[in-house]
Amino acid sequence: MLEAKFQEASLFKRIIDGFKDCVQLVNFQCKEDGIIAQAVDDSRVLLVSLEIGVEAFQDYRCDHPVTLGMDLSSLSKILRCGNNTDTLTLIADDTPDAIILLFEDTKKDRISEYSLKLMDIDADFLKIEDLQYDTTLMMPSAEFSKTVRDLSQLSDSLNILVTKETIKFVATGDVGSGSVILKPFINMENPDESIKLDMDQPVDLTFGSKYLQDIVKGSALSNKIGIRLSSEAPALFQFDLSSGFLQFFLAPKFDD
Amino acid sequence: KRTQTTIEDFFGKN
Repeated sequence: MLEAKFQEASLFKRIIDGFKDCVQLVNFQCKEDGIIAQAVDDSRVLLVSLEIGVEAFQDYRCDHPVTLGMDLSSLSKILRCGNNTDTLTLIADDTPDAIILLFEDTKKDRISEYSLKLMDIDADFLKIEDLQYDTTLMMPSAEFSKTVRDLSQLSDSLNILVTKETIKFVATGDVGSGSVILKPFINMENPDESIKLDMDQPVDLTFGSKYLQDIVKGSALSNKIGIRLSSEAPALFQFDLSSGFLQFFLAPKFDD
Repeated sequence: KRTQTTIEDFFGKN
């Protein structure tokens, strides 16, 4: 039996909205210590990895591990039926055909219940090793989001260059080019506004703009985004939850 | 010319 209660439905909505546009069919693996999910987009370039720890829930109980295969576009329709401030409980039995989503407005005694049919999804679970990264960057997610959206208008590729004291985003397209340069700084009054850079090796990497535009949809989950770059592995973009994370691994483009 | 790599170029199947 799974009973996972979010204090606010908005948290689960923001999690699902953060990756529903790049992957559609996802297996959610529910265990005693929380819920994890992994999915790769159709072009096999972007891997999404989600972990929701027990602490992120108001109440959590999972007696028996269970995998819930869901179509995110259908799940998202149901999630839009609940109000953001409702509590949301996910309920499934040990061999479920469907998952129950229970929204409760505690102030009004309003309860709404939806059921979503589950799917048998054949997906490989990829093994992600602990990778060594050349550069780790932490910056405001809104700033990263704006940079990606602005530069993506000019080119289908976005170049990220990091040197000791500078982070540079560059787009070069047919109509023109653009660049945004950021420097690390610490904002004492508002630490979330800080830009932190920890560089072992300079990096010069190129990524598909459309995938970066998918990644920034996770920005509603956290004020900050962690970016880890390596010249020999997919980049890692991470939004932290109060317990857990939403991660995107993005395979780079290489020069022939 | 740039080539797009895939996730499977880096991560193996479990």
